Amino acid sequence: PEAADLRSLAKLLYESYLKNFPLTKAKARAILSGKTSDNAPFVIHDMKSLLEGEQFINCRQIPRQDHHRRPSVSSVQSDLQREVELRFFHSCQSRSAEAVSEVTEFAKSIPGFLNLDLNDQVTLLKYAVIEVLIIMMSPLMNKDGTLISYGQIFMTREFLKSLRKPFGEMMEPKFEFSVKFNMLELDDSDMALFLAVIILSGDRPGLLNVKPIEDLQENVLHSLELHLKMNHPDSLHLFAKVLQKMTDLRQIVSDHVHFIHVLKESEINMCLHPLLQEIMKDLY
Amino acid sequence: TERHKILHRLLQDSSPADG
Repeated sequence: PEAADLRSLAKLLYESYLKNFPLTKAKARAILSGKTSDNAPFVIHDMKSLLEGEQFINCRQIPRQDHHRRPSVSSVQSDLQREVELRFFHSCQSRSAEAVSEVTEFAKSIPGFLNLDLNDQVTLLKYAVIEVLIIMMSPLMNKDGTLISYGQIFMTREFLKSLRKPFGEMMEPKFEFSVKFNMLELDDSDMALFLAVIILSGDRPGLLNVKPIEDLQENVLHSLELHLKMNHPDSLHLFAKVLQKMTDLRQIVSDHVHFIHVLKESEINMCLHPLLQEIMKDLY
Repeated sequence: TERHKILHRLLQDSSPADG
C-alpha cells in the first residue's frame, strides 16, 4: 500500500506538471531534433535575425528615451543595438514572470503545500522559483543554443555569448549546467517529482515551521526514488545524481542574482519586473 | 509576506481549474 501511495503521488504531480507547464521536455526535444510536424523554430543568430524574430516574441515594448544621437553611423547602430538587447532582456523578464505563476500553481498542487504556514509558502517559492526555472530551461537547451518563446524560436549560444557585458555572460552557466543535467535523461514525469523536491526544501532561510515541510519533502523523495528505479532500471545511482544537482543549482541562482544586481547598477533603462524584484530582493 | 505581495496574491488566487 505504501508503494501504491508513492506511485499515486508521482502520477498526481506529473498530471499537475502537464497542466501547468506549456512546453514539456518531450515536446522540446521533438522540436530540437526536428521530429515534429510543427514548423521548425525560427533561428536567431545575430542582431538582424533578432530584429526579425522579435515579432514571434511576446515582447513588452519599453519606452524609448530621448537621447541625443551622435552623428556617426556606428554610434547610432550601437545605440540601436543597446536598445534591442535591453528590449530582449525585458521580454525574457515577462516570460520569466509568467513562468513564476506557472511554478506557483504547480507548488499549490503538491499535496499538503497549501496547509503550510502562508509565510513559509512564500519563502519556499521565493527561494525555489529560479532553481525551478533553470531546471525547466534545461530541456529547451542543447550545446548549441536554446528554444525560447514556447519553442517557436531557437537562439544560438554563440549569439547570446556575443551580447554586451553582463548580458553575454548570463546564460553560459545555464548552458553548462543544462548540458550536464540533460545527460541524466530525466523525462517529464521524473522532472515533476524533482521540482516538488526542490520546492519543499526545509533549509531555506527564514522558514518558521520546518518539520511539516521536511515531512512533505521526505514523502516526495521516496516517491522520486521509487519512480526513478522503475522508470530507469538500468541507470545506476540516478537518484543520488539527481539530488546532487541541487547543490549546483544554488550556486547558479546566487550568481544569477549577482548578474541582475550588476545590471541594475549599470543600465539606466533597466527596470526589473515587480514580481522578479520581489523574489530577488534579499535573496542570497 | 508584506514584502512579497505579488507572490502572496499568486498563492491565494484560486486557479481557474478550482473555479
